[in-house]
Amino acid sequence: KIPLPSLKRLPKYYSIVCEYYKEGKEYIKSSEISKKLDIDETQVRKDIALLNCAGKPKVGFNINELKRYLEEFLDINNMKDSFLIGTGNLGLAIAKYNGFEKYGLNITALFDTDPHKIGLKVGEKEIFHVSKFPDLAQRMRVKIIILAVPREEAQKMADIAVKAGAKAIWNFAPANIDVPKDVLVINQDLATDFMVLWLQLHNKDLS
Amino acid sequence: KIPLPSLKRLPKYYSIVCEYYKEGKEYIKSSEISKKLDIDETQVRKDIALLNCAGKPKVGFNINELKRYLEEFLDINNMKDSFLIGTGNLGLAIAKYNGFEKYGLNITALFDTDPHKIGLKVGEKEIFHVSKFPDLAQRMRVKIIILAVPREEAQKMADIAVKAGAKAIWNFAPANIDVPKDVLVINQDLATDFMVLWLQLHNKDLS
Ligand SMILES: NC(=O)c1ccc[n+]([C@@H]2O[C@H](COP(=O)([O-])OP(=O)(O)OC[C@H]3O[C@@H](n4cnc5c(N)ncnc54)[C@H](O)[C@@H]3O)[C@@H](O)[C@H]2O)c1
Ligand SMILES: NC(=O)c1ccc[n+]([C@@H]2O[C@H](COP(=O)([O-])OP(=O)(O)OC[C@H]3O[C@@H](n4cnc5c(N)ncnc54)[C@H](O)[C@@H]3O)[C@@H](O)[C@H]2O)c1
Repeated sequence: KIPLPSLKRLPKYYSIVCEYYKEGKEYIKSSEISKKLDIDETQVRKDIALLNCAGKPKVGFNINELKRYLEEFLDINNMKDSFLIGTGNLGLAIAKYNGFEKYGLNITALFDTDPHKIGLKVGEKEIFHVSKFPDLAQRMRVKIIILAVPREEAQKMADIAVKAGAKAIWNFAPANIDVPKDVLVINQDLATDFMVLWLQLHNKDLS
Repeated sequence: KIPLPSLKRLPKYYSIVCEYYKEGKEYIKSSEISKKLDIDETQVRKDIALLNCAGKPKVGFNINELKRYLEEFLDINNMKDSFLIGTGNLGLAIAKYNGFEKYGLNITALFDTDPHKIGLKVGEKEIFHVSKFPDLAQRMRVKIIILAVPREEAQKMADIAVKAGAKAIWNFAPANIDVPKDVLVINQDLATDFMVLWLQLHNKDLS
């Protein structure tokens, strides 16, 4: 088992390795990764060691090799399907974003209650009425649900998702949703990310 | 100076403490915080100790006291103004989101190039033409800029922001932007957050 803090960093290493790969670079040092992410260099080495990928002293890690190890770990070649509920400004921005492809993440269908939106397409993805969600989620065995609905709708939609077999909910609505123990909920709050930026800018010296 | 990993966690503690405060609870244990965030309990204690806030053994931290210490640290009562450039789906979702208020974060004005959007209002905030940005940023001494423009516009807008006195850029565009050393850039990538969710769901056992 990989510790959670390492799990959170490995996708970021992959992003950086992909950039170096695109630029045709052959090697990358753990110091280069640690500088880009403003983290401790020994931490980078420890994380990569978890993948059993060895570097060369003074030279660093071979880009092709590290990329392959990371792709295996992130299971890049396996499409990770998900459904998105709520196609307002946030839902549409997520549905349109092509940054998910690099990790093999795929939002296959969108759902809403607004009759004006049903049948519209965002790229290849179609907006279905939310009443079609349970049947489609079960038939296509989709386990990851993205919730971009208003706060007051979040719990209700989470219940429907869990009943239809969801195992993970990525929740953007500012609401605490209750789910059974075997369902993972990640509450995404961009406000917390913004606050962290502000703190770094003012890196408070509390002494 | 507070270490960066602790800086990233403290706003999340504040979110949880605010919930307990709203529910009228008197105390909170570090184990309760660690369970909600799936992190190590001793880490929570170490972080809170950085604020010089002491808990009572077996009882936990007094909610009012911990909330006050966190608010002082996060400088909650000091409004943190920012400008947002790019009012497409993502920009509008960010501008509309009321989750920023709890940290005293305030997006005071929005900017775009699309003539159909100029003059529109999102709540109290007005969309100005981007040509007005340098003058307004300098006059209002706004140091934090949120970039929600297409990839190919990101560097150009970052240059304009830096020239107008920006000290931190919260960048959503999938582009590496170059800025002087004294300017902080945080690249936000929701795809990385999504990938971390998937990894937690499948918590790979690499042994
Ligand atoms: N966590 C964050 O960082 C963050 C950032 C921005 C917005 N938000 C939140 O995300 C949510 C969406 O934001 P937005 O700006 O897109 O809002 P929005 O009002 O523009 O969109 C909401 C959409 O959900 C649809 N909807 C309502 N009830 C539904 C239901 N039961 N099933 C399916 N669809 C339903 C509406 O028709 C609409 O299309 C809000 O709760 C907002 O507070 C969170
Ligand atoms: N990092 C992430 O997690 C993430 C998630 C979603 C979207 N995105 C990215 O965020 C950006 C915005 O996404 P969107 O869905 O809102 O796109 P969009 O096309 O809907 O909106 C872009 C907006 O920017 C405006 N614009 C273009 N050039 C401008 C300039 N020079 N100055 C000011 N405004 C300008 C356009 O008029 C439009 O209103 C894109 O680059 C997208 O790839 C990132």
